[in-house]
Amino acid sequence: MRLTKLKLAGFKTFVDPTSILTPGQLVGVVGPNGCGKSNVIDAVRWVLGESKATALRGESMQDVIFNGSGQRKPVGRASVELHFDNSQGRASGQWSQYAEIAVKRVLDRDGESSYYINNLHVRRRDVIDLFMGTGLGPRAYAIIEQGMISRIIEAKPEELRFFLEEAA
Amino acid sequence: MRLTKLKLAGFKTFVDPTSILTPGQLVGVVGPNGCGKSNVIDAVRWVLGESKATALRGESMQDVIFNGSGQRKPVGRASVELHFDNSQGRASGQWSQYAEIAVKRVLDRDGESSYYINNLHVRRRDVIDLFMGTGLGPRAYAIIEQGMISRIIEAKPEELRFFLEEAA
Amino acid sequence: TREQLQDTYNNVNRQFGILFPQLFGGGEARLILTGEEILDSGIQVMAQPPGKKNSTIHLLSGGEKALTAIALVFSLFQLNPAPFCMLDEVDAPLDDSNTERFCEMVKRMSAQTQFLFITHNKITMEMARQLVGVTMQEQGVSRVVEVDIEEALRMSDEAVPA
Amino acid sequence: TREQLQDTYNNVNRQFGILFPQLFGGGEARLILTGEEILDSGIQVMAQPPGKKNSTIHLLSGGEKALTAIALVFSLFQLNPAPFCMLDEVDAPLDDSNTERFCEMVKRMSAQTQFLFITHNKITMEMARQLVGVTMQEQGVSRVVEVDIEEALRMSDEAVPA
Ligand SMILES: Nc1ncnc2c1ncn2[C@@H]1O[C@H](COP(=O)(O)OP(=O)(O)OP(=O)(O)O)[C@@H](O)[C@H]1O
Ligand SMILES: Nc1ncnc2c1ncn2[C@@H]1O[C@H](COP(=O)(O)OP(=O)(O)OP(=O)(O)O)[C@@H](O)[C@H]1O
Ligand SMILES: [Mg+2]
Ligand SMILES: [Mg+2]
Repeated sequence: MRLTKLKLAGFKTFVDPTSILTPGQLVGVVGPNGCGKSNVIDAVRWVLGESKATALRGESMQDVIFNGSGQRKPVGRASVELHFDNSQGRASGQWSQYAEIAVKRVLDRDGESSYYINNLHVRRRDVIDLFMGTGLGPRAYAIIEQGMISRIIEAKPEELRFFLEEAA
Repeated sequence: MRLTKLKLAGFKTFVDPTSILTPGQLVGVVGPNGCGKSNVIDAVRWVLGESKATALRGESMQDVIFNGSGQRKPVGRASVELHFDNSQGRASGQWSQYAEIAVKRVLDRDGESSYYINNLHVRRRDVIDLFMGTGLGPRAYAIIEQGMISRIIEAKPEELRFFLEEAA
Repeated sequence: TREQLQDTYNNVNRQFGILFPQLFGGGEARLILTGEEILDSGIQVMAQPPGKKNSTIHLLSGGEKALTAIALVFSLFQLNPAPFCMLDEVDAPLDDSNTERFCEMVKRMSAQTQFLFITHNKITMEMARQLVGVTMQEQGVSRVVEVDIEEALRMSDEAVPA
Repeated sequence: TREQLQDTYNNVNRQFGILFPQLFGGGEARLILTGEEILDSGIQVMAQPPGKKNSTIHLLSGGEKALTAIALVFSLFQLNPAPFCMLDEVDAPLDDSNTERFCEMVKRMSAQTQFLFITHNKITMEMARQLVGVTMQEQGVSRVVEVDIEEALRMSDEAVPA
């Protein structure tokens, strides 16, 4: 289940529809301070079902929708889609038969989030189940946020247990 | 009151008596991970009166005393001395008449800390008063520990007030 | 269940014992259960960089802590490789020789797991097979461009236009 | 006393408004009192990097946060210069162009205040008038040597002997 493409629109600083292709196994992301690198990681965690705004550095979930800049007005919708190569059929349950899996999340300013897998409307729970036990939930060990690496081992012993349970 | 010299002995990884001369205004400290750079900052905060072991990354204050290494045995005493150039007489109170001020703190494994100013035995309070209001207390804004810089502005509004009061 | 958790704990602990010396060029590390019964006990990390005495992780330096945490995360990975791994400037506290050992390990693990890593460090950029540049030519708006290593280094130099 | 605190607040806020755009190459920032009465109110930071909308500091990036915090600390300094200032790898999250502006500012302030700074960053090393190298030729034991910039860069490469 390699990640092959990320598509963002209206998500934080990615106001224009943007595609990031990730064909290889070693992808470096570079750029000056404040240009949007960590926003890409926030986008991935959001699609995977993150439900706490503060975990995405916002106060409310609407803070992920592009909020305007010097020249641009705020927009009304944020959408992020991840494309996975599932040619080895490792995705769990009914999704194992598809060669490609596309997971999408959309949020309007005045509404709730909606989730899609291969363009079928699903519940948040279905997205969580798809990645269950792979270390790839919204807050599991496979995604390390900026500044968090050392806090993993400074965590209280009970918190370290949570990581172990996720890997079990 | 420029810092002209630091003398450490038995303090964390500085087991042998070590002098660091700092003649200039711009002093860079470099070296590989784990070699003892942040221990120098801990030494300065310790001399200035830091009384919480956890603020120096230890569990008890005895953790500042050299605890042994592959080839060396633990020692029984830690001592750090800071030398200041006070030729402009800016130190407060009775100390303004001295051209040089030396502040020292010594700790034995089985005892209490003792403080000295120009080799006169003083109380911890006297060291704190010497630097009062200069931003140089054990935890004031003039010493920024590793990893702490961003936490200063993420601090709660009441904590930011503390910094302001120190500068007042 | 209990056996599963005990198995996972034993495996992660073994892996941690293997990866830590590889990242540090020596030394040893292990996990310790804080209670008798695995189902309700916490986990503590003991780490001993080469040539140092065993210490609780609080005494470790900034770089030593980051590298120990990387060893632990990668141990979890070895056990149960996730589809991909995203790292946001985990190399920031590392000196050059630790950064090189970190890159060596990531390259080895990339045979099984895809890595996306954000970095400002030239040594880490050099291990990338593909470099994605994020810029803000238009203020406040992110755009993505393909870059090579020379351009990537220049980007870090380029201020976000004032 | 109340007047003193009000004076300090006004001065720090004014300085913050001057230093922030110097460090960011534009934009603006200020402090905000959370209550009516200065004697018991908290202080919040509002920061707007160039070309962005004003935001609470939580939305800022890692580098933007560090640079904003540096501007605030230096504002306190301008008001009441301490005998010296010690900085432990505050430049770690900064890209090259922000590191250069940070160094410019430290050099300007060094006319009044002595700076001791720990760094792994070549640009920051270059602003030092004196470089103190800390090594561990003997495992677990720190020693201090005078170094020049070439040696300093080599030190970061030198692993602590395994
Ligand atoms: N909803 C939003 N609309 C517009 N801009 C936003 C939104 N949310 C966050 N931002 C902006 O995104 C920027 C932060 O981007 P990000 O954290 O991705 O930077 P970065 O590239 O990781 O930088 P660094 O190298 O400093 O870590 C901030 O300047 C913030 O104002
Ligand atoms: N009392 C002590 N006796 C012996 N060693 C100690 C003592 N206290 C701390 N140490 C050792 O000091 C080391 C940490 O040093 P320090 O934090 O100064 O490193 P550093 O040079 O700042 O590294 P980095 O670049 O990674 O931040 C640890 O390896 C720790 O084991
Ligand atoms: Mg970032
Ligand atoms: Mg350090």
